[in-house]
Amino acid sequence: YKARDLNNGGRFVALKRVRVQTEEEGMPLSTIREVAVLRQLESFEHPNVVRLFDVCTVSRTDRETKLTLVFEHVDQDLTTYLEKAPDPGVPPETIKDMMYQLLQGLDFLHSHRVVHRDLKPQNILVTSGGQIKLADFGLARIYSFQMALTSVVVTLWYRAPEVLLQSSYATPVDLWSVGCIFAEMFRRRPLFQGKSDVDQLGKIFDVVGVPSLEDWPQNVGLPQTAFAPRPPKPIEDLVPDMDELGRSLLLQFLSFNPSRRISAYAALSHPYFLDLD
Amino acid sequence: LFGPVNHEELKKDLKGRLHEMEEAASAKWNFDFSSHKPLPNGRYNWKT
Amino acid sequence: DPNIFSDDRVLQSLLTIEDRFLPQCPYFKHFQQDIKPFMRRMVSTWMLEVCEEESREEEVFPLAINYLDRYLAVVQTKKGCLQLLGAVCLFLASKLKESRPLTAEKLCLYTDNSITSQELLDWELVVLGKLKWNMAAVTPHDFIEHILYKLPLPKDKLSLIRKHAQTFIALCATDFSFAMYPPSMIATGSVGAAVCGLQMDRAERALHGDNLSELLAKITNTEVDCLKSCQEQIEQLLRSSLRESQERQQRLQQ
Repeated sequence: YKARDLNNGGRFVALKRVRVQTEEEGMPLSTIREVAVLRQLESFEHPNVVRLFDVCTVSRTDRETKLTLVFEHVDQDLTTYLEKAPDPGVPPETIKDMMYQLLQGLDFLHSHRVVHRDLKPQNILVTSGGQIKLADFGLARIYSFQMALTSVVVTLWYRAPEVLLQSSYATPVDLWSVGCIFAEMFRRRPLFQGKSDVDQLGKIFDVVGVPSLEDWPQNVGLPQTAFAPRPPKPIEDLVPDMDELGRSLLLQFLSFNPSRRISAYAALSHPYFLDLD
Repeated sequence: LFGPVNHEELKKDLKGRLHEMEEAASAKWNFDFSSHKPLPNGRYNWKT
Repeated sequence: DPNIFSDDRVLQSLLTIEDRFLPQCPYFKHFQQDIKPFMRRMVSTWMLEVCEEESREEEVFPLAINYLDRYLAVVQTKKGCLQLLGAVCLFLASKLKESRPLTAEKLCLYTDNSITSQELLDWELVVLGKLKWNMAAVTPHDFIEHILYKLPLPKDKLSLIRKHAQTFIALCATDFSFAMYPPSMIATGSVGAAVCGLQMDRAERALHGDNLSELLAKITNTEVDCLKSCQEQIEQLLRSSLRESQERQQRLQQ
Protein backbone atom coordinates (compact mmCIF):
# COMPACT_ATOMS: atom_id res chain seq x y z
CA TYR A 1 0.00 0.00 0.00
CA LYS A 2 0.99 3.63 -0.38
CA ALA A 3 -0.71 6.73 0.98
CA ARG A 4 -0.64 10.47 0.71
CA ASP A 5 -0.20 12.18 4.07
CA LEU A 6 -3.25 14.48 4.20
CA ASN A 7 -1.59 16.63 6.89
CA ASN A 8 1.61 17.06 4.88
CA GLY A 9 0.53 17.45 1.26
CA GLY A 10 3.62 16.48 -0.53
CA ARG A 11 4.56 13.50 1.55
CA PHE A 12 3.83 9.91 0.54
CA VAL A 13 4.42 6.83 2.66
CA ALA A 14 4.58 3.21 1.53
CA LEU A 15 4.41 -0.11 3.40
CA LYS A 16 6.82 -2.97 2.91
CA ARG A 17 5.85 -6.14 4.69
CA VAL A 18 8.62 -8.64 5.41
CA ARG A 19 8.23 -12.08 6.90
CA VAL A 20 10.91 -13.06 9.38
CA GLN A 21 11.63 -16.63 10.31
CA THR A 22 11.79 -16.62 14.09
CA GLU A 23 13.93 -19.55 15.22
CA GLU A 24 14.36 -21.13 18.63
CA GLU A 25 16.64 -18.19 19.42
CA GLY A 26 13.92 -15.67 18.60
CA MET A 27 14.41 -12.78 16.21
CA PRO A 28 17.30 -13.44 13.79
CA LEU A 29 20.44 -11.47 14.55
CA SER A 30 20.61 -10.17 10.94
CA THR A 31 17.08 -8.76 11.11
CA ILE A 32 17.76 -6.95 14.37
CA ARG A 33 21.00 -5.51 13.02
CA GLU A 34 19.71 -4.46 9.60
CA VAL A 35 16.65 -2.71 10.96
CA ALA A 36 18.76 -1.18 13.75
CA VAL A 37 21.17 0.31 11.20
CA LEU A 38 18.34 1.76 9.11
CA ARG A 39 16.80 3.26 12.23
CA GLN A 40 20.16 4.76 13.20
CA LEU A 41 20.62 6.24 9.70
CA GLU A 42 17.12 7.66 10.04
CA SER A 43 18.43 9.92 12.83
CA PHE A 44 20.40 11.91 10.24
CA GLU A 45 17.43 12.51 7.89
CA HIS A 46 19.79 12.63 4.89
CA PRO A 47 18.04 14.34 1.92
CA ASN A 48 19.26 11.71 -0.57
CA VAL A 49 18.30 8.63 1.41
CA VAL A 50 14.70 7.44 1.73
CA ARG A 51 13.28 7.76 5.27
CA LEU A 52 12.21 4.78 7.40
CA PHE A 53 9.39 6.22 9.53
CA ASP A 54 8.33 3.20 11.55
CA VAL A 55 8.62 -0.55 12.09
CA CYS A 56 5.36 -2.22 13.07
CA THR A 57 5.55 -5.67 14.61
CA VAL A 58 2.44 -7.71 14.04
CA SER A 59 0.92 -11.13 13.88
CA ARG A 60 3.41 -13.59 15.22
CA THR A 61 3.30 -17.33 15.15
CA ASP A 62 5.94 -19.50 16.79
CA ARG A 63 7.75 -19.82 13.49
CA GLU A 64 7.23 -16.50 11.82
CA THR A 65 6.89 -12.82 12.60
CA LYS A 66 5.59 -10.26 10.14
CA LEU A 67 7.17 -6.83 10.23
CA THR A 68 5.71 -3.91 8.34
CA LEU A 69 8.19 -1.17 7.50
CA VAL A 70 6.75 2.29 6.85
CA PHE A 71 8.99 4.06 4.34
CA GLU A 72 8.90 7.50 2.80
CA HIS A 73 7.60 6.99 -0.74
CA VAL A 74 8.32 8.85 -3.94
CA ASP A 75 6.13 8.00 -6.88
CA GLN A 76 8.70 8.07 -9.60
CA ASP A 77 11.88 6.05 -9.98
CA LEU A 78 14.76 6.78 -12.33
CA THR A 79 13.58 4.19 -14.85
CA THR A 80 10.26 6.00 -15.30
CA TYR A 81 11.98 9.37 -15.27
CA LEU A 82 14.32 8.38 -18.13
CA GLU A 83 11.46 6.83 -20.11
CA LYS A 84 9.38 9.99 -19.78
CA ALA A 85 12.22 12.39 -20.64
CA PRO A 86 11.35 14.09 -23.97
CA ASP A 87 13.85 13.90 -26.86
CA PRO A 88 16.75 14.52 -27.08
CA GLY A 89 16.89 13.17 -23.52
CA VAL A 90 17.75 14.45 -20.06
CA PRO A 91 19.73 17.71 -20.22
CA PRO A 92 23.42 17.16 -19.30
CA GLU A 93 23.28 19.67 -16.42
CA THR A 94 20.31 17.79 -14.93
CA ILE A 95 22.23 14.53 -15.21
CA LYS A 96 25.19 16.16 -13.43
CA ASP A 97 22.97 17.42 -10.61
CA MET A 98 21.33 14.00 -10.19
CA MET A 99 24.67 12.22 -10.21
CA TYR A 100 25.97 14.53 -7.50
CA GLN A 101 22.94 13.81 -5.31
CA LEU A 102 23.25 10.09 -5.97
CA LEU A 103 26.90 10.14 -4.87
CA GLN A 104 26.08 12.19 -1.77
CA GLY A 105 23.48 9.63 -0.71
CA LEU A 106 25.85 6.77 -1.42
CA ASP A 107 28.76 8.42 0.42
CA PHE A 108 26.46 8.83 3.42
CA LEU A 109 25.57 5.10 3.39
CA HIS A 110 29.21 4.07 2.95
CA SER A 111 30.39 6.35 5.79
CA HIS A 112 27.92 4.44 7.98
CA ARG A 113 29.22 1.07 6.78
CA VAL A 114 26.11 0.29 4.76
CA VAL A 115 26.74 -1.25 1.32
CA HIS A 116 23.64 -0.97 -0.86
CA ARG A 117 24.51 -4.05 -2.98
CA ASP A 118 21.60 -3.66 -5.39
CA LEU A 119 21.72 -0.16 -6.78
CA LYS A 120 19.70 0.20 -10.01
CA PRO A 121 17.34 2.77 -11.57
CA GLN A 122 14.33 1.01 -10.01
CA ASN A 123 15.49 1.85 -6.49
CA ILE A 124 16.68 5.37 -7.17
CA LEU A 125 13.65 7.57 -6.55
CA VAL A 126 13.18 10.98 -8.23
CA THR A 127 10.83 13.51 -6.62
CA SER A 128 8.82 15.96 -8.71
CA GLY A 129 11.40 18.58 -7.70
CA GLY A 130 14.28 16.51 -9.13
CA GLN A 131 15.55 15.33 -5.73
CA ILE A 132 17.24 11.91 -5.76
CA LYS A 133 16.60 9.40 -2.93
CA LEU A 134 18.24 6.00 -2.53
CA ALA A 135 15.83 3.23 -1.49
CA ASP A 136 15.86 -0.47 -0.67
CA PHE A 137 19.27 -0.61 0.98
CA GLY A 138 20.49 -2.28 4.13
CA LEU A 139 17.89 -5.04 4.11
CA ALA A 140 19.83 -7.40 1.93
CA ARG A 141 19.66 -10.28 4.39
CA ILE A 142 15.96 -9.79 5.04
CA TYR A 143 15.23 -9.51 1.32
CA SER A 144 17.40 -12.49 0.44
CA PHE A 145 15.11 -14.57 2.64
CA GLN A 146 12.14 -12.99 0.84
CA MET A 147 13.78 -13.58 -2.57
CA ALA A 148 14.05 -17.24 -1.74
CA LEU A 149 10.29 -17.27 -1.34
CA THR A 150 9.32 -15.21 -4.36
CA SER A 151 10.15 -15.45 -8.03
CA VAL A 152 11.41 -11.86 -8.19
CA VAL A 153 13.92 -11.77 -11.04
CA VAL A 154 16.95 -9.84 -9.86
CA THR A 155 18.49 -7.86 -12.67
CA LEU A 156 22.20 -8.45 -13.30
CA TRP A 157 22.75 -5.40 -15.50
CA TYR A 158 24.14 -3.23 -12.68
CA ARG A 159 26.11 -5.97 -10.92
CA ALA A 160 29.86 -5.41 -10.39
CA PRO A 161 32.21 -8.02 -11.92
CA GLU A 162 33.48 -9.08 -8.47
CA VAL A 163 29.88 -9.91 -7.47
CA LEU A 164 29.23 -11.79 -10.75
CA LEU A 165 32.46 -13.73 -10.12
CA GLN A 166 31.28 -14.38 -6.53
CA SER A 167 34.42 -12.84 -5.15
CA SER A 168 34.33 -10.61 -2.07
CA TYR A 169 32.31 -7.42 -2.18
CA ALA A 170 32.39 -4.08 -0.38
CA THR A 171 31.55 -0.45 -1.05
CA PRO A 172 33.12 -0.46 -4.58
CA VAL A 173 30.28 -2.68 -5.86
CA ASP A 174 27.93 0.27 -5.52
CA LEU A 175 30.22 2.55 -7.54
CA TRP A 176 30.21 0.08 -10.44
CA SER A 177 26.39 0.30 -10.43
CA VAL A 178 26.67 4.10 -10.36
CA GLY A 179 28.84 3.92 -13.51
CA CYS A 180 26.23 1.82 -15.31
CA ILE A 181 23.47 4.23 -14.24
CA PHE A 182 25.57 7.29 -15.23
CA ALA A 183 25.95 5.93 -18.79
CA GLU A 184 22.26 4.98 -18.93
CA MET A 185 21.20 8.53 -18.08
CA PHE A 186 22.81 9.63 -21.36
CA ARG A 187 21.93 6.57 -23.46
CA ARG A 188 18.44 6.12 -22.01
CA ARG A 189 19.04 2.38 -22.29
CA PRO A 190 21.15 0.10 -20.07
CA LEU A 191 24.89 -0.13 -20.74
CA PHE A 192 25.37 -3.89 -20.17
CA GLN A 193 22.27 -6.04 -20.80
CA GLY A 194 23.44 -9.54 -19.98
CA LYS A 195 21.10 -12.54 -19.87
CA SER A 196 23.12 -14.56 -17.32
CA ASP A 197 26.13 -14.05 -15.06
CA VAL A 198 28.60 -15.22 -17.70
CA ASP A 199 26.82 -13.32 -20.48
CA GLN A 200 26.83 -10.20 -18.28
CA LEU A 201 30.59 -10.55 -17.77
CA GLY A 202 31.01 -11.01 -21.52
CA LYS A 203 29.07 -7.80 -22.22
CA ILE A 204 31.25 -5.97 -19.67
CA PHE A 205 34.51 -7.24 -21.22
CA ASP A 206 33.28 -6.24 -24.70
CA VAL A 207 33.46 -2.67 -23.39
CA VAL A 208 36.27 -2.55 -20.81
CA GLY A 209 38.31 -5.38 -22.33
CA VAL A 210 39.28 -8.64 -20.61
CA PRO A 211 41.30 -7.69 -17.50
CA SER A 212 44.87 -8.82 -16.98
CA LEU A 213 45.63 -11.93 -14.93
CA GLU A 214 46.96 -9.88 -12.01
CA ASP A 215 43.66 -7.98 -11.84
CA TRP A 216 41.61 -11.21 -11.91
CA PRO A 217 40.33 -12.01 -8.38
CA GLN A 218 41.78 -15.03 -6.57
CA ASN A 219 39.78 -18.22 -5.82
CA VAL A 220 36.82 -17.55 -8.11
CA GLY A 221 34.98 -20.23 -10.11
CA LEU A 222 35.61 -18.67 -13.51
CA PRO A 223 39.22 -18.43 -14.77
CA GLN A 224 40.29 -15.39 -16.78
CA THR A 225 41.04 -17.73 -19.71
CA ALA A 226 37.32 -18.52 -19.97
CA PHE A 227 36.98 -15.25 -21.88
CA ALA A 228 38.40 -14.70 -25.34
CA PRO A 229 40.86 -11.75 -25.21
CA ARG A 230 39.34 -8.51 -26.52
CA PRO A 231 40.54 -4.89 -26.38
CA PRO A 232 38.51 -2.18 -24.60
CA LYS A 233 36.07 -0.23 -26.79
CA PRO A 234 36.42 3.60 -27.05
CA ILE A 235 33.97 4.81 -24.37
CA GLU A 236 32.83 7.72 -26.58
CA ASP A 237 31.21 5.16 -28.91
CA LEU A 238 28.90 4.16 -26.03
CA VAL A 239 28.12 7.58 -24.60
CA PRO A 240 28.59 10.04 -27.51
CA ASP A 241 26.67 12.80 -25.70
CA MET A 242 28.87 12.68 -22.58
CA ASP A 243 31.61 15.31 -22.32
CA GLU A 244 35.31 14.56 -21.75
CA LEU A 245 35.22 15.05 -17.98
CA GLY A 246 32.14 12.85 -17.68
CA ARG A 247 33.85 10.10 -19.65
CA SER A 248 36.95 10.23 -17.45
CA LEU A 249 34.75 9.87 -14.34
CA LEU A 250 32.77 7.05 -15.97
CA LEU A 251 35.95 5.09 -16.66
CA GLN A 252 36.89 5.42 -12.96
CA PHE A 253 33.53 3.95 -11.98
CA LEU A 254 34.01 1.10 -14.46
CA SER A 255 37.44 0.12 -13.22
CA PHE A 256 37.44 -3.71 -13.09
CA ASN A 257 39.70 -3.87 -10.03
CA PRO A 258 37.57 -2.81 -7.01
CA SER A 259 40.57 -1.40 -5.15
CA ARG A 260 41.26 0.95 -8.07
CA ARG A 261 37.62 2.00 -8.51
CA ILE A 262 36.91 5.57 -7.36
CA SER A 263 35.05 5.92 -4.04
CA ALA A 264 31.85 7.93 -3.64
CA TYR A 265 33.72 10.37 -1.40
CA ALA A 266 36.45 10.94 -4.02
CA ALA A 267 33.98 11.10 -6.93
CA LEU A 268 32.25 14.08 -5.30
CA SER A 269 35.47 16.07 -5.83
CA HIS A 270 35.95 14.98 -9.46
CA PRO A 271 36.45 17.92 -11.94
CA TYR A 272 33.27 16.80 -13.73
CA PHE A 273 31.28 18.41 -10.88
CA LEU A 274 33.34 21.60 -10.72
CA ASP A 275 30.83 23.72 -12.66
CA LEU A 276 27.85 22.41 -10.70
CA ASP A 277 26.22 25.38 -8.99
CA LEU B 1 15.74 -11.51 42.32
CA PHE B 2 12.45 -9.97 43.46
CA GLY B 3 10.32 -12.85 44.57
CA PRO B 4 8.55 -15.60 42.57
CA VAL B 5 7.57 -14.83 38.96
CA ASN B 6 3.81 -14.87 38.37
CA HIS B 7 3.66 -16.57 34.95
CA GLU B 8 -0.08 -16.07 34.54
CA GLU B 9 0.34 -12.37 35.15
CA LEU B 10 3.29 -12.32 32.71
CA LYS B 11 1.13 -13.89 30.02
CA LYS B 12 -1.60 -11.31 30.60
CA ASP B 13 0.96 -8.46 30.52
CA LEU B 14 2.45 -9.80 27.30
CA LYS B 15 -0.90 -9.88 25.54
CA GLY B 16 -1.59 -6.40 26.79
CA ARG B 17 1.74 -4.97 25.61
CA LEU B 18 1.50 -6.52 22.13
CA HIS B 19 -2.08 -5.33 21.75
CA GLU B 20 -1.04 -1.87 22.96
CA MET B 21 1.69 -1.68 20.28
CA GLU B 22 -0.62 -2.87 17.49
CA GLU B 23 -3.27 -0.38 18.57
CA ALA B 24 -0.73 2.47 18.66
CA ALA B 25 0.60 1.59 15.18
CA SER B 26 -2.91 1.31 13.72
CA ALA B 27 -3.93 4.64 15.23
CA LYS B 28 -0.74 6.35 14.03
CA TRP B 29 -1.03 5.12 10.41
CA ASN B 30 -4.84 4.45 10.21
CA PHE B 31 -3.91 0.99 8.96
CA ASP B 32 -4.73 -2.41 10.44
CA PHE B 33 -1.34 -4.14 10.23
CA SER B 34 -2.52 -7.54 11.39
CA SER B 35 -5.11 -7.88 8.60
CA HIS B 36 -2.96 -5.63 6.35
CA LYS B 37 -5.94 -3.41 5.49
CA PRO B 38 -6.37 0.39 5.51
CA LEU B 39 -8.65 1.93 8.16
CA PRO B 40 -11.01 4.72 7.03
CA ASN B 41 -11.07 8.38 8.12
CA GLY B 42 -7.44 8.84 9.01
CA ARG B 43 -4.53 11.10 8.13
CA TYR B 44 -3.33 8.71 5.40
CA ASN B 45 -5.24 8.11 2.21
CA TRP B 46 -4.16 4.51 1.41
CA LYS B 47 -4.17 2.99 -2.10
CA THR B 48 -2.86 -0.38 -3.27
CA ASP C 1 37.46 -1.70 2.96
CA PRO C 2 39.59 1.47 2.77
CA ASN C 3 36.59 3.55 1.72
CA ILE C 4 34.66 3.07 4.91
CA PHE C 5 35.42 6.32 6.66
CA SER C 6 37.95 8.66 8.21
CA ASP C 7 37.76 8.73 11.99
CA ASP C 8 36.64 12.34 12.26
CA ARG C 9 33.49 11.77 10.23
CA VAL C 10 32.60 8.81 12.39
CA LEU C 11 33.30 10.68 15.63
CA GLN C 12 31.16 13.62 14.50
CA SER C 13 28.36 11.25 13.50
CA LEU C 14 28.45 9.54 16.90
CA LEU C 15 28.35 12.89 18.70
CA THR C 16 25.46 13.98 16.49
CA ILE C 17 23.18 11.09 17.34
CA GLU C 18 24.25 9.92 20.82
CA ASP C 19 21.54 11.95 22.60
CA ARG C 20 18.78 10.22 20.65
CA PHE C 21 19.46 6.97 22.46
CA LEU C 22 19.18 8.37 26.01
CA PRO C 23 16.24 7.27 28.20
CA GLN C 24 13.22 9.51 27.75
CA CYS C 25 13.14 10.57 31.42
CA PRO C 26 14.61 9.85 34.90
CA TYR C 27 11.81 7.32 35.41
CA PHE C 28 12.10 6.72 39.17
CA LYS C 29 10.80 10.18 40.04
CA HIS C 30 7.53 10.36 38.14
CA PHE C 31 6.95 7.15 36.23
CA GLN C 32 7.82 3.81 37.83
CA GLN C 33 5.86 2.91 40.99
CA ASP C 34 6.85 -0.64 41.82
CA ILE C 35 10.55 -0.46 40.91
CA LYS C 36 13.08 1.32 43.16
CA PRO C 37 16.69 2.40 42.45
CA PHE C 38 18.11 -0.41 44.61
CA MET C 39 16.26 -2.94 42.39
CA ARG C 40 17.87 -1.45 39.28
CA ARG C 41 21.26 -1.78 40.96
CA MET C 42 20.52 -5.44 41.88
CA VAL C 43 19.37 -6.42 38.39
CA SER C 44 22.20 -4.51 36.68
CA THR C 45 24.76 -6.16 38.97
CA TRP C 46 23.25 -9.53 38.06
CA MET C 47 23.48 -8.65 34.34
CA LEU C 48 27.12 -7.62 34.78
CA GLU C 49 27.90 -10.90 36.54
CA VAL C 50 26.31 -12.87 33.68
CA CYS C 51 28.42 -10.96 31.14
CA GLU C 52 31.60 -11.52 33.16
CA GLU C 53 30.80 -15.19 33.78
CA GLU C 54 30.17 -15.66 30.06
CA SER C 55 33.17 -13.50 29.01
CA ARG C 56 30.98 -11.35 26.79
CA GLU C 57 32.14 -8.44 24.64
CA GLU C 58 32.67 -5.29 26.72
CA GLU C 59 29.90 -3.43 24.88
CA VAL C 60 27.15 -5.95 25.59
CA PHE C 61 26.52 -4.91 29.20
CA PRO C 62 26.29 -1.10 28.73
CA LEU C 63 24.13 -1.62 25.63
CA ALA C 64 21.79 -3.93 27.57
CA ILE C 65 21.51 -1.31 30.32
CA ASN C 66 20.71 1.32 27.68
CA TYR C 67 17.81 -0.87 26.49
CA LEU C 68 16.66 -1.45 30.11
CA ASP C 69 16.63 2.27 30.98
CA ARG C 70 14.90 3.27 27.71
CA TYR C 71 12.25 0.58 28.22
CA LEU C 72 11.64 1.51 31.89
CA ALA C 73 11.27 5.14 30.83
CA VAL C 74 8.26 4.26 28.63
CA VAL C 75 6.67 1.12 30.15
CA GLN C 76 5.48 0.82 33.76
CA THR C 77 6.87 -2.47 35.00
CA LYS C 78 6.27 -4.69 38.04
CA LYS C 79 9.32 -5.81 40.01
CA GLY C 80 8.48 -9.48 39.29
CA CYS C 81 9.14 -8.75 35.62
CA LEU C 82 12.41 -6.83 36.10
CA GLN C 83 14.81 -9.76 35.91
CA LEU C 84 13.04 -11.12 32.80
CA LEU C 85 13.43 -7.66 31.29
CA GLY C 86 17.13 -7.64 32.18
CA ALA C 87 17.54 -11.04 30.53
CA VAL C 88 15.77 -9.87 27.35
CA CYS C 89 18.00 -6.79 27.18
CA LEU C 90 21.10 -8.98 27.51
CA PHE C 91 19.68 -11.30 24.81
CA LEU C 92 19.17 -8.41 22.37
CA ALA C 93 22.46 -6.62 23.16
CA SER C 94 24.35 -9.87 22.67
CA LYS C 95 22.65 -10.40 19.28
CA LEU C 96 23.60 -6.91 18.22
CA LYS C 97 27.25 -7.06 19.29
CA GLU C 98 28.32 -10.70 19.07
CA SER C 99 28.51 -13.34 16.38
CA ARG C 100 27.67 -16.13 18.85
CA PRO C 101 25.04 -14.50 21.05
CA LEU C 102 23.92 -15.64 24.51
CA THR C 103 21.31 -18.38 24.09
CA ALA C 104 17.81 -18.17 25.52
CA GLU C 105 18.36 -21.37 27.45
CA LYS C 106 21.54 -20.11 29.12
CA LEU C 107 19.92 -16.82 30.12
CA CYS C 108 17.00 -18.68 31.71
CA LEU C 109 19.53 -20.80 33.59
CA TYR C 110 21.07 -17.63 35.04
CA THR C 111 17.64 -16.67 36.38
CA ASP C 112 17.56 -20.04 38.17
CA ASN C 113 14.92 -20.98 35.60
CA SER C 114 12.47 -18.53 37.11
CA ILE C 115 11.53 -17.63 33.50
CA THR C 116 11.01 -19.84 30.44
CA SER C 117 12.64 -19.54 27.01
CA GLN C 118 9.24 -18.89 25.48
CA GLU C 119 8.69 -15.96 27.83
CA LEU C 120 12.10 -14.61 26.87
CA LEU C 121 11.28 -14.83 23.13
CA ASP C 122 7.83 -13.32 23.61
CA TRP C 123 9.18 -10.35 25.53
CA GLU C 124 12.00 -9.88 23.03
CA LEU C 125 9.35 -8.72 20.55
CA VAL C 126 7.82 -6.37 23.15
CA VAL C 127 11.16 -4.72 23.93
CA LEU C 128 11.98 -4.39 20.20
CA GLY C 129 8.60 -2.81 19.57
CA LYS C 130 8.74 -0.46 22.56
CA LEU C 131 12.26 0.67 21.59
CA LYS C 132 11.00 0.99 17.98
CA TRP C 133 13.73 -1.35 16.75
CA ASN C 134 16.23 1.45 17.45
CA MET C 135 18.80 -1.01 18.77
CA ALA C 136 22.09 0.39 17.41
CA ALA C 137 22.44 2.71 20.41
CA VAL C 138 25.67 4.65 20.88
CA THR C 139 27.56 3.45 23.96
CA PRO C 140 30.60 4.96 25.75
CA HIS C 141 32.72 2.20 24.17
CA ASP C 142 32.15 3.76 20.76
CA PHE C 143 34.27 6.74 21.85
CA ILE C 144 37.13 5.04 23.66
CA GLU C 145 39.36 4.42 20.62
CA HIS C 146 38.72 7.91 19.25
CA ILE C 147 39.76 9.42 22.62
CA LEU C 148 42.82 7.24 23.18
CA TYR C 149 43.93 7.91 19.60
CA LYS C 150 44.02 11.65 20.31
CA LEU C 151 45.79 11.58 23.70
CA PRO C 152 49.62 11.69 23.98
CA LEU C 153 49.82 8.39 25.88
CA PRO C 154 52.68 5.87 25.94
CA LYS C 155 51.71 3.09 23.50
CA ASP C 156 52.68 0.36 25.97
CA LYS C 157 50.17 1.71 28.53
CA LEU C 158 47.17 1.95 26.15
CA SER C 159 45.74 -1.50 26.84
CA LEU C 160 45.92 -0.96 30.64
CA ILE C 161 44.23 2.45 30.35
CA ARG C 162 41.59 0.96 28.01
CA LYS C 163 40.92 -1.86 30.50
CA HIS C 164 40.48 0.55 33.41
CA ALA C 165 38.26 2.84 31.35
CA GLN C 166 36.09 -0.12 30.34
CA THR C 167 35.73 -1.10 33.99
CA PHE C 168 34.64 2.44 34.88
CA ILE C 169 32.10 2.40 32.02
CA ALA C 170 30.59 -0.84 33.36
CA LEU C 171 30.53 0.62 36.88
CA CYS C 172 28.67 3.73 35.65
CA ALA C 173 26.09 1.51 33.96
CA THR C 174 25.21 -0.08 37.32
CA ASP C 175 24.49 3.35 38.84
CA PHE C 176 21.32 5.15 37.74
CA SER C 177 22.81 8.61 38.38
CA PHE C 178 24.77 8.19 35.13
CA ALA C 179 21.80 6.97 33.04
CA MET C 180 21.00 10.39 31.60
CA TYR C 181 24.61 11.33 30.78
CA PRO C 182 25.63 11.31 27.10
CA PRO C 183 27.87 8.28 26.38
CA SER C 184 30.68 10.60 25.21
CA MET C 185 30.70 12.25 28.65
CA ILE C 186 30.95 8.87 30.42
CA ALA C 187 33.69 7.80 28.02
CA THR C 188 35.82 10.91 28.56
CA GLY C 189 35.23 10.82 32.33
CA SER C 190 36.24 7.13 32.43
CA VAL C 191 39.41 7.71 30.38
CA GLY C 192 40.25 10.70 32.59
CA ALA C 193 39.75 8.63 35.75
CA ALA C 194 41.86 5.81 34.28
CA VAL C 195 44.73 8.13 33.28
CA CYS C 196 44.73 9.86 36.68
CA GLY C 197 44.23 6.60 38.58
CA LEU C 198 47.31 5.18 36.88
CA GLN C 199 49.08 8.54 37.48
CA MET C 200 49.85 8.82 33.77
CA ASP C 201 49.01 12.51 34.02
CA ARG C 202 52.20 13.02 36.08
CA ALA C 203 54.44 11.34 33.52
CA GLU C 204 53.31 13.47 30.58
CA ARG C 205 53.36 17.32 30.83
CA ALA C 206 50.60 17.65 28.19
CA LEU C 207 48.31 15.69 30.54
CA HIS C 208 49.21 17.61 33.68
CA GLY C 209 46.38 18.99 35.86
CA ASP C 210 43.80 20.78 33.77
CA ASN C 211 45.57 20.02 30.48
CA LEU C 212 44.09 16.52 30.46
CA SER C 213 40.55 17.74 31.15
CA GLU C 214 40.84 20.43 28.49
CA LEU C 215 42.20 17.95 25.96
CA LEU C 216 39.43 15.43 26.71
CA ALA C 217 36.76 18.13 26.61
CA LYS C 218 37.96 19.30 23.19
CA ILE C 219 37.82 15.79 21.69
CA THR C 220 34.11 15.37 22.44
CA ASN C 221 33.04 19.05 22.50
CA THR C 222 32.23 18.74 26.23
CA GLU C 223 32.25 21.53 28.88
CA VAL C 224 35.45 21.16 30.96
CA ASP C 225 33.55 21.68 34.25
CA CYS C 226 30.93 19.05 33.36
CA LEU C 227 33.67 16.64 32.41
CA LYS C 228 35.59 17.22 35.66
CA SER C 229 32.50 16.70 37.78
CA CYS C 230 31.64 13.52 35.87
CA GLN C 231 35.18 12.23 36.44
CA GLU C 232 34.95 13.04 40.17
CA GLN C 233 31.58 11.23 40.34
CA ILE C 234 33.17 8.19 38.71
CA GLU C 235 36.09 8.22 41.16
CA GLN C 236 33.61 8.60 44.05
CA LEU C 237 31.56 5.66 42.72
CA LEU C 238 34.72 3.57 42.48
CA ARG C 239 35.65 4.32 46.10
CA SER C 240 32.17 3.48 47.41
CA SER C 241 31.94 0.30 45.35
CA LEU C 242 35.39 -0.83 46.59
CA ARG C 243 34.31 -0.08 50.17
CA GLU C 244 31.06 -2.06 49.68
CA SER C 245 32.93 -5.05 48.32
CA GLN C 246 35.42 -4.96 51.22
CA GLU C 247 32.53 -4.82 53.70
CA ARG C 248 30.87 -7.73 51.87
CA GLN C 249 34.13 -9.69 52.04
CA GLN C 250 34.36 -9.06 55.80
CA ARG C 251 30.74 -10.15 56.32
CA LEU C 252 31.44 -13.31 54.33
CA GLN C 253 34.54 -14.03 56.41
CA GLN C 254 32.62 -13.44 59.67
